[in-house]
Amino acid sequence: ASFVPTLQDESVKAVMYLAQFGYLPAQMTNPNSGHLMSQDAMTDAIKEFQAFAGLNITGNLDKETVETMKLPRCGVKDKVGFGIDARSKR
Amino acid sequence: YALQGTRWRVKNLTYKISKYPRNLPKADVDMEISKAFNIWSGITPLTFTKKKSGPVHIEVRFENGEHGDGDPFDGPGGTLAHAFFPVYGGDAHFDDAERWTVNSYRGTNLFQVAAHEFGHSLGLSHSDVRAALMAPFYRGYDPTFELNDDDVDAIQALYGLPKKTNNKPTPTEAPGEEEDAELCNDATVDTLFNSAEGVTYAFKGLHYWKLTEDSIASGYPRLISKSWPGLPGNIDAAFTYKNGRTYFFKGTQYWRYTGKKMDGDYPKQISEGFTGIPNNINAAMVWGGNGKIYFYKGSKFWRYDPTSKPPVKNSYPKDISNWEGVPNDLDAALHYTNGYTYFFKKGSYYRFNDRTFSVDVADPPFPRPAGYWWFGC
Repeated sequence: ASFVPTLQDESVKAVMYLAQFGYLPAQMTNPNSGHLMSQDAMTDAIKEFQAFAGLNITGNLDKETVETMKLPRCGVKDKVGFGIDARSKR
Repeated sequence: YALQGTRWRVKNLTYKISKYPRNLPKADVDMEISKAFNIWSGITPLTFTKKKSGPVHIEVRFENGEHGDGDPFDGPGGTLAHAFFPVYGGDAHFDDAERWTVNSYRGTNLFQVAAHEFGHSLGLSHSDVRAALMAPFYRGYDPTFELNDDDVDAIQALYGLPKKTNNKPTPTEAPGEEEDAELCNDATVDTLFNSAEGVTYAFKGLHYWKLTEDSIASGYPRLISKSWPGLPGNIDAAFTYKNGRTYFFKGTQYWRYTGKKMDGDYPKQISEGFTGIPNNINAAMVWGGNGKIYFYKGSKFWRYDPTSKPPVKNSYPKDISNWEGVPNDLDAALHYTNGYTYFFKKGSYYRFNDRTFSVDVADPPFPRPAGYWWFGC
């Protein structure tokens, strides 16, 4: 099974969000790379985010998860799993 | 909590605000940023000094969109701010497109977000404890904001406890005879005051003690921040006025409490609430002789009468030497329930007789050790 981000708007936003905050590789947000992602990888990333945010761990993009992703928040990554969180300071 | 993995190797850090937001007065920004640093300095050995120019450890900037670090801001909502861990320089950037506010339920509270970001600047990652400051989501303005234990544990895992209380047992966890040791080894206090209910408290560093007639009550010390939510440690002075409100002073700010509940939006500036009184006072009290408030700093004192205009007469400040036998550079002043006025300095105290208007001549003479006579050491 594969997950094609461009098919569903909420899913696209979720992929962007999960990549931005360290739950998925940053390459997933590159529009030129044409990355496909397994459904398992997406489910695991959603589960990890749900666990961290104190939500019910369903692995699905349920309403609670989507709403949490819309909350104003800090831009620093929650997880540093894919590469080093090394934005250059100056 | 989660630690990023790096921390500052120096304790005395500097910062500057090199780019201010569009929608807040500079003075407000300065104050909120200072407060945000203070919540971390209050529970660690760290200090934060503001500089206006030159190199600093932590640079604070309000930016729009792409701003040079490869992590552009996204306009109102969404990402509010981000900061760099110590290894990457510690800078904190705030999205200038947000509506930054002070003491308001509207917009986004600058103090709370800044406090969070400075946690990153000091080496903390996001916590999965939802009530922690270091949780990644903004939870709205909290007028009684205080750090969660998770935040305290995190930052103290990196930098340890404040110098004065280093290596002491956590009082609420380990009550026992050891608790008195800090006050008995060095009876210097930050302040002493009577509550509206007639209880006398001694404050020192982050802790406080409830005094009994000749000693301290069992179960103390306790953490000031636990009992007076929102109040920092290392208080300069405190008193309870005849309106039943207790006022606490520290640096340029003061807080007002009814009992142990903060009365609305504090801290406020001493210069606003107590016109004519300087910052960084040494001691304060309500004197039984006339019910007026007296502030002490260095070799001077000020008399403050809230019912008069101006509340401080032009003839003030006056020399503390007018109070015969009372030294300069006091730590605390207290009008006690027995009618005497007591002055404290470096672990010793002086009993001032309001009728003779001088320190009593007694045997043993004053000053006497406060540890023995006040704290039951």
